[in-house]
Amino acid sequence: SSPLPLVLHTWPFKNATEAAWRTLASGGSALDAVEAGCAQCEREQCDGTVGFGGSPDESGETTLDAMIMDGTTMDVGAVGDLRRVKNAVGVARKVLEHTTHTLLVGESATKFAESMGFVNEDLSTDASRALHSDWLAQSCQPNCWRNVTPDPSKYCGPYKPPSILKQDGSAYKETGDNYGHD
Amino acid sequence: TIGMVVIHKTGHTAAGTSTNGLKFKIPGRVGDSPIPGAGAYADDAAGAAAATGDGDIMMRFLPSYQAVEYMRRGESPTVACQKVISRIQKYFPKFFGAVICANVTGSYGAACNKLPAFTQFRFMVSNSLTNQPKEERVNCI
Repeated sequence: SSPLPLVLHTWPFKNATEAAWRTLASGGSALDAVEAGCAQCEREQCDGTVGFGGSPDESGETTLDAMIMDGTTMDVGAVGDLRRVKNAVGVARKVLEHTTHTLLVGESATKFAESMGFVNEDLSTDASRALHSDWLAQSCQPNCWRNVTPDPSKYCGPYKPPSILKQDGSAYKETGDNYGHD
Repeated sequence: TIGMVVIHKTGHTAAGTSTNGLKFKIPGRVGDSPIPGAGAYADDAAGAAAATGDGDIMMRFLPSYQAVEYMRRGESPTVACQKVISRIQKYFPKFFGAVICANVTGSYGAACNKLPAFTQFRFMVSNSLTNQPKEERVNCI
């Protein structure tokens, strides 16, 4: 219902919209605009769910996922579980431009990023460290485990599947419904 | 998560995402955002879409790919997004998630899964009719 060009994205991150629009206005491609908009959010840590210093994993580390896709060539670049590099969508763009791959993940994605000139730096902040220590203080609740012991809805790990425990004949017996979530 | 789609005035499309994922995830967990067809998808022949929400669930349905395929068959962006949400609802009625869709003429829409604490989804639009970025809302279904 509206003429082109169009920038559309999730959540009210207005600066990201502006960054993408500015890129188009200055002659950038659609791909350039997507990269600029997402990178703006990475810098600004949009609502704590984008960029460094948010959503720590169980070990307290922030890791990043990003992708970028060119709808004209169907070229895609993506990184998953990217560690210690802030500009995830920038690395995804390098995967698109400098490899024939689509998705690079984890520590090796970090090595690739370093080879492309990205800085290796700690993605944790006081905020993400505080989130993690609060989580530990609340018996690691919520978490993403099920069908393990000890009861993940009550205790921190490390966790084991019940079958391993049974094999080593431990006295611990599974009792009742220990899923603890939907 | 930010999921973004851009339709250039020439009709070229692009899509992308960036996120730090789920809080307190098991180390090594990757969500839907970096997976083409899940976090985002774009095709000049049909349009582009992007998703946000519980990636562990949403990626199983390749929501952005599915939305583009609905638009390829002529659905409006809003209906395309709604049909994707409905598909996931059947299996996971309480999932947290939303999808944005745009076709190559610049029409756009969004849809989300209604939960007690999530009844509206907010997204941003900028096009040649809005002289500045505009926040829009959609009621979840």
